[in-house]
Amino acid sequence: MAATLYTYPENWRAFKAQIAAQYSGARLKIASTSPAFTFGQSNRSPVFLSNFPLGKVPAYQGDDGFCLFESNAIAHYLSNDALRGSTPQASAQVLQWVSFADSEIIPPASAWVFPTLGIMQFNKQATEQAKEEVKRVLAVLNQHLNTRTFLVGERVSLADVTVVCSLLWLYKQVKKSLFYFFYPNRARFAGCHVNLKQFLAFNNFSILSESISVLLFKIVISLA
Amino acid sequence: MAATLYTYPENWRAFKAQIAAQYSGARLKIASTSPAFTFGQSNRSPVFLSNFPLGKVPAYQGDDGFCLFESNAIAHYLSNDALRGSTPQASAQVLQWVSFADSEIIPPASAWVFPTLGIMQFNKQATEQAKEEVKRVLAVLNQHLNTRTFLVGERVSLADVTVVCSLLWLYKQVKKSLFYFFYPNRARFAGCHVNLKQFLAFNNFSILSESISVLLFKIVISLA
Amino acid sequence: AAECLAQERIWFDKPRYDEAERQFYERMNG
Repeated sequence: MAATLYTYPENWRAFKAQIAAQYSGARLKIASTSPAFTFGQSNRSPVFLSNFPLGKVPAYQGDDGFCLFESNAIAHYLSNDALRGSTPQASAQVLQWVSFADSEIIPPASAWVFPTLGIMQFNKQATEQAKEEVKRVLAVLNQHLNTRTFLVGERVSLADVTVVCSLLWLYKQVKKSLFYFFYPNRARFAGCHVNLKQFLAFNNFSILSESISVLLFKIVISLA
Repeated sequence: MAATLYTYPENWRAFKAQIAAQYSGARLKIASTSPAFTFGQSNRSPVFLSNFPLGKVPAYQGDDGFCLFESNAIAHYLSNDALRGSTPQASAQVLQWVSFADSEIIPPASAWVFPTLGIMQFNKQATEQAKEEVKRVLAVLNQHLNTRTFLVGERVSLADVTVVCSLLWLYKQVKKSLFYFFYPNRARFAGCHVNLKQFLAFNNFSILSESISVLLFKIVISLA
Repeated sequence: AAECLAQERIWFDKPRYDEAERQFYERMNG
């Protein structure tokens, strides 16, 4: 029997775990629509809360009953050693970029994107500040990717998966404005990632890979 | 030669790495005061930024030149397997509570504590909201600790170290009000932790342990 | 320490964002 990942559709936090499972071969059943799981109801049930006291998703339940919440922990558990980093230094660097995604990318990305989704009130000053923060963060990524294709070592790791998933909203919601201060390395990095078969397993990424190839194309033109 | 941890004095984020090093025996030199390191100047120097592009502390530099930023990654790197979690499930649970500390404890704890330190404008409504969030989070911890002394398994792990360090400012700044909705299990857990010799290696924790023993004493009285 | 702490980048509004996101996706999921 496969383990279950409770989430709602299009949850980028759940994508981290789903992509990790793709790479490691872990069998995972996604419970994201009724009757298996209805976000807003199922995650308020006493049974769910006894296993997942915060009532948040994604939430993981193994076929052995092992339960886990917090998306980074779930993705790490479903990964293989190659994704987690196969040496102490590599695994620490993976955690470094996972923390970076949560503490440096998500806050300004949410502040910029939420008003575009209608989730929050638009505030010009807050949005301008968020754009500057995103620009600063992409510059750090771009500098790091100047001489590298992957964030840690010579192959895809949970660091790449986490950073690309944390940028998803930005790519989808504010792609055009992102382009104007976009960095070629970032697009290449994201482009090479999202074209990997494991990523394309999700329709989400096929949209993303199309837009990133477009983005890559535009950047080549602009550079030319 | 020992590795170097760049930070400023009393940085609870650096304590995670320092305590981990205590447990694992990793040799660590703390650079937190002039002339070794001056926060606000040294971390803006080109040399520092070339190794640590965000300019944040704590920042770790091994004697082999290996550099790491993000406090959770540094603490994980300096830990031993016992602290990291010695099975896949335990190590995933450690990451779960490390994420929990960063995403659920730090934001409301900081929103509550910063005004008491005079480093943020006091706003009654925001403080009341932060108190409610802290109460919710402590209730989750308390429920989990109803039947356990440690957050993961039967001994101290990086989960405990991270959660206790993330609560430090709350204990130091708003101990009294914390008490009124404090939970006996939390105090016991924190008390048993901070009295462990590794924790008391820092003067900070001796203050903390004193206050927690006081807190524990009060709670015993109140329960009696 | 307080002065240094003041330079930390903390997402103070995270609970508010979490709540807004939760409501948004609950509406999306009917």
